[in-house]
Amino acid sequence: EQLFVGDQVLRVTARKEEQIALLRVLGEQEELQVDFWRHPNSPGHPVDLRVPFLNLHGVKKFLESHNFSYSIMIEDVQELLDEEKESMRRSRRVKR
Amino acid sequence: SSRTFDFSSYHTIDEIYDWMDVLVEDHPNLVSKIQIGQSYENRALYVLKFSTGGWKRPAIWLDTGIHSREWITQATGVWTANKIAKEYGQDPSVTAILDSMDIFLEIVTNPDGFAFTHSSNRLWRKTRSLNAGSRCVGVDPNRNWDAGFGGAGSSSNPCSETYHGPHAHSEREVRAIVDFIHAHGNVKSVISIHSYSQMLLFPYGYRREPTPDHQEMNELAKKAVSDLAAVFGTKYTYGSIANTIYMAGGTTIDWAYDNGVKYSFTLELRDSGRYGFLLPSSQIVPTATETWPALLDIMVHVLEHPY
Repeated sequence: EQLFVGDQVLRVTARKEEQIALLRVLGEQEELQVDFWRHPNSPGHPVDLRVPFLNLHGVKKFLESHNFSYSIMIEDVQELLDEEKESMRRSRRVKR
Repeated sequence: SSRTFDFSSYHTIDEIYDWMDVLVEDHPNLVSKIQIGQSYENRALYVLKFSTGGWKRPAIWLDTGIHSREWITQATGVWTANKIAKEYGQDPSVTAILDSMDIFLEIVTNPDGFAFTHSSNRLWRKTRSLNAGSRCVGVDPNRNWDAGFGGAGSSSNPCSETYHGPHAHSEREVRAIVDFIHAHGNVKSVISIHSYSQMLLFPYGYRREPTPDHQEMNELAKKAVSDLAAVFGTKYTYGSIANTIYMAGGTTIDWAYDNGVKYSFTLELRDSGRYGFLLPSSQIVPTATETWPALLDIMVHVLEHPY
């Protein structure tokens, strides 16, 4: 089972076309394993990307060095997944 | 039974498939389950058929879960199936639709991916087919259709989440729908449901030019998102895929439109702004509830505008 401990989802706003292009470049860097939840398309639209814990520093550095504004949408993906699993387990128990 | 089923919880594929049988048992004169094919890993591709009789009546196609990690869509599909069955004979719009048309609903459109999200990787999007010469598995089934296949917004890299596949309709899950809609020959509307950008979109995605039906689709979309927003205030945007989000080749609704299905729409269901694909189960019923009037608007429009 793949775990996502410490992975974060970042919400990035690109202000201009050049920044959209930069986000696409970020996505093409396979070693960073960025998973776009909302893809970069046009300026002003939020872009959501899940970043593995090990690559968080590098990705945030990239964003900051190119003056992106971003926020952390999900602090720890695994925590949410655990909650989801627990909720399903609870629901099944109640049913029985 | 369908009365005790927990619509406010996420469910596995087995639970959903079992529940389909219960729905059929509860509404034997309205609902049937048909198998339109098998997935790459040989899971059944089931479609619920809502019909009050007749032979190949004009039909509306709905699908949820083509991107397996978008769990709110399969859950909305389950709720919607139940709603359609419950409202026939009660709600005048649903009754009028089903007295003249059939509705087909595929709830788990990408069963291998969905099963994989439950067993191994909750965030899996694609199918599970092996790609020759690559360590990466799966094809994006919403880039695999024969409409601008391989164009902008899709990738030729099997490791990408938007990998379009080796050729159009290479994925069994896609091919099954293509064959079904072609064989049926009287599908008037295709509504493909995704999450989580809060949008109602229509063709084209693979080209920027408006379709000949752009104005009508735009007006219908405007009404649908307005009625959706009236429920809980959730704001949707609307427009063509290419002009609202991005250019995307090989999508479901572009294929449908290019193959004569005029009323082709895709929905991007809600996010609270905090959870993305991990929308808590407490939001399933609110999401499905607000989506219903939008779906009904489209279905009623299809009924009232035969072509």
